[in-house]
Amino acid sequence: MAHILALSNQKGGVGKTTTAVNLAAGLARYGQRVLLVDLDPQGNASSGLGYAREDVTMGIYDVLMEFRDIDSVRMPTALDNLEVIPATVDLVGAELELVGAERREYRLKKVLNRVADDYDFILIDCPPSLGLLTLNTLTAANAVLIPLQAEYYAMEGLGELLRTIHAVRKGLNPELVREGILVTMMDGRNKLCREVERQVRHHFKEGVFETVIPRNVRLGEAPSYGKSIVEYDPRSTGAQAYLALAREILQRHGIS
Amino acid sequence: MAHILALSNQKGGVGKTTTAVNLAAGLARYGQRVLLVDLDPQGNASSGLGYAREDVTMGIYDVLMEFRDIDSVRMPTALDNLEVIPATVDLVGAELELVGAERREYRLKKVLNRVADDYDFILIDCPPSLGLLTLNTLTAANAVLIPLQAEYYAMEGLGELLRTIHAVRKGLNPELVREGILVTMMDGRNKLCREVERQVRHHFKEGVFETVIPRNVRLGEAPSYGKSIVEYDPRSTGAQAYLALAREILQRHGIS
Ligand SMILES: Nc1ncnc2c1ncn2[C@@H]1O[C@H](COP(=O)(O)OP(=O)(O)OP(=O)(O)O)[C@@H](O)[C@H]1O
Ligand SMILES: Nc1ncnc2c1ncn2[C@@H]1O[C@H](COP(=O)(O)OP(=O)(O)OP(=O)(O)O)[C@@H](O)[C@H]1O
Ligand SMILES: [Mg+2]
Ligand SMILES: [Mg+2]
Repeated sequence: MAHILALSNQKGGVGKTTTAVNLAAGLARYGQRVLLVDLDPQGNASSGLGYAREDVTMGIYDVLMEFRDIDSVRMPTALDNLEVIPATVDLVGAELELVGAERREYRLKKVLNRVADDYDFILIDCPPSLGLLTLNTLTAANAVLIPLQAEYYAMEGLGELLRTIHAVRKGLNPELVREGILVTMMDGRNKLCREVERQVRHHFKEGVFETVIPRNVRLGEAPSYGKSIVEYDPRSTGAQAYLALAREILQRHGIS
Repeated sequence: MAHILALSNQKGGVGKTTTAVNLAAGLARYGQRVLLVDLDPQGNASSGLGYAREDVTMGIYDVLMEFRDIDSVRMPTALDNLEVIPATVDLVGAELELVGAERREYRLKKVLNRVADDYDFILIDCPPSLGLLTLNTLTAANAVLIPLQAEYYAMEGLGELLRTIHAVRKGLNPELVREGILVTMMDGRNKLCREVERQVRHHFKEGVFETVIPRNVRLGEAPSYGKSIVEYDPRSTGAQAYLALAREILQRHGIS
């Protein structure tokens, strides 16, 4: 039964997609069967794995709205063990379309249940908001991985996100836990970055991953080639960090 | 009659709030009467100008839902000529609450009309999405200023945003134009950044501001003190760039 991870933070640009794509690739590299679901209407995770917006005709929107079966939208990637369900532009309208639907928060959970046995991990990339798409993800997930940019505004939004996770746990999904907080885009020379990391570790203790993702220009370049960092530049500090994160997560789950 | 500017881009973390706060401060520094409206439930623009989330009890949400008059939520800032209407946490629910409302896209336009004569510029900070809050902003605005991070994923989302602006111009707001595309967080040593800037200027020509905002750590520090960059560190490259942007905009509007 797959472990389902939500990559969520309503603060924009904190590294949700970059973490979703590269952690998925890292776990696949270590032999885990992985599915990445792109639930962000921007479709960055899809193009980051080689599915450019104009090439994708069906995706997670069609499954959420029950126009298609989930098996018809599971796409292969260049990596063994990694499949992706892309986002199409229709997803922009999904939040409004789902408002009146029955059991609207459980749509994603229902469809993922059908494939959960085929994977070891399912990662879901979320948009930068706490709307119905993110609620669907938090309802379907076993745990939330929170990418946190080491900046002031990003710290501010953390409380709101934790309150939302707590509310979902009390209502829609009692088993939802925090996988961990991941410090991203860390520049060790920057006083503010170091201060944010210190505060986060002091406050959340082992709720923060030991692995820290450094700022690394290769992480920004890889998506323009439709590749994960482990394919684009496996020796880069970015690739090494995401592989270390994959190992840390596997270790926490007792998988060697 | 105020010139109403929307700071919009559904891509997250591209510098919408940083531009809203610091351009507002720059215009105020040059003697313009400025109102900054925080329409992002995250409330970053509010705290960036000294109104921390826990101190704010009423804001733009109360005005949009017609619980309060706009005059009761216009707050002073440390800068002459600059007032702010903060965001409260209720704003998170506004998108869902407005779905069934009549003329739901015109709410913001209606309330801003009442105060437009008191200001030379009104800047509206948007959340990273194309939902009802952003639609309200695009309907109320005269022009859209598009902060664009010099990165691959940010370029990808530009088409979607331009299509939305075009759709709003054909329907809800025929006078909506583009104020310009602003390249942000530019690191001149980074090949990808230089390439993105080159492509944007090639494609949009004078639709791109001459002023480019460099990556400058002081811009990330200023919000933690609740200050704009022109107060926190006026000699920084970040402050100089936002003052240059203010001058460029004033020049384009024939204001010396
Ligand atoms: N560690 C890093 N080093 C350098 N650049 C990075 C790093 N992580 C992410 N980036 C770049 O920063 C930008 C923001 O990251 P990303 O798009 O993954 O964030 P996000 O949280 O998914 O954004 P959104 O809120 O829009 O979904 C992207 O252009 C990405 O390539
Ligand atoms: N030119 C710059 N140099 C350095 N840091 C910057 C610059 N512009 C913005 N930042 C920092 O980058 C982060 C993202 O910027 P900001 O929050 O303004 O983007 P945004 O588009 O408003 O994000 P969101 O989509 O979440 O609303 C913030 O922590 C901000 O302090
Ligand atoms: Mg993303
Ligand atoms: Mg913002």
